[in-house]
Amino acid sequence: ENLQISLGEFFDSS
Amino acid sequence: MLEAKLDAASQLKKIVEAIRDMLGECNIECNETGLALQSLDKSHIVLVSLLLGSDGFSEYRCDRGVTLGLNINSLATVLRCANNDDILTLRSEDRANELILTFEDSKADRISEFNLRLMDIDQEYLAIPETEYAATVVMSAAVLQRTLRDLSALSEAVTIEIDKEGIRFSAEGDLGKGSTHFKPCVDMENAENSINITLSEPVSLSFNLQYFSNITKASSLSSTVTLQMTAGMPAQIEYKLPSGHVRYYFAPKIED
Repeated sequence: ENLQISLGEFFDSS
Repeated sequence: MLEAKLDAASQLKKIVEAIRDMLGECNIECNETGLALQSLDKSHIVLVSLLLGSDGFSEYRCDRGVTLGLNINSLATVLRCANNDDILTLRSEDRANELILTFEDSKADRISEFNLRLMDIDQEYLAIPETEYAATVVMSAAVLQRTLRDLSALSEAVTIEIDKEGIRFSAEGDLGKGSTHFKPCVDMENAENSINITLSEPVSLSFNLQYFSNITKASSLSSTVTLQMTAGMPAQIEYKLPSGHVRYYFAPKIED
C-alpha cells in the first residue's frame, strides 16, 4: 500500500 | 494602495472557482509586478501558487506592497455577484482592513460595490526548491482531466509512468485495474491535443486521485497543462494564464 506523505516532508517552511 | 482593473470579471471568477475548494484563509500578496498567492491546501498535500501579472490587468497600480488576508470562499461568494463581462476593479488602501470590489456593466449604467473584510493571517510559507525535473509533459488539460476521472472509478490512487515511449496512467482497485497510455504526438490541426515529452530519465510516481481531481478543476483556465516529475519529489502541475500561472506542487504517495 502506498503511503501519502505531506509536502512538509519536501519543502521546508521559510 | 492597490488599484487593479480587469475588463472582464470572468478572468478572476474562474480562477477563484478553480482553487476555492482546496483553500481556506490565505494571503494575496500584491506588489508592482502583480498579485501572488501561495497556500497549502487543507490536507497539506498540495501547494497552490497563483501569479496574476500586472500586465494582465487593463489598469494596475500598487505603489507599496499590500497583503490581502481573506478567506478564498468569501472572495468567491462576492465574485458570484459579478456578471462575467462586468468590468471588475479591486481597490485596497495601505494597511486597510477591507478590499473594495466594484463591478460595472459595459454601458456603465450599473455599478455594484462590495467591501470584503480583510483579516490578519499568519500563514506558513514553504520555500519551493529549484528542481531539475527528469520528465516534462505538455498535454491537453481536458484530456488529463478526463483520463484521471476515468481511473478514479477504479482506485483512489493513480500511478504515472513517463519514459521515451510516452506517458502511462494506471490504477488498480477491488473491481480490477486499468491504464491509459499516450505516445508523444504532434497534432497539426489542434496543437493542444499534442503530447510533448521531454525526458532525461524515466520516472514513475503515484498520487491521490481525489486531490488530483481538485487540481484539474483548473482545466477551464488553460487548454494545455504542463506536468513535471522527478523521482521522490512533488510533481509540478502548471496551467498557464495569459499573464501568469496557476501552479500546483503535489506530494506523491511513497511505497512504504
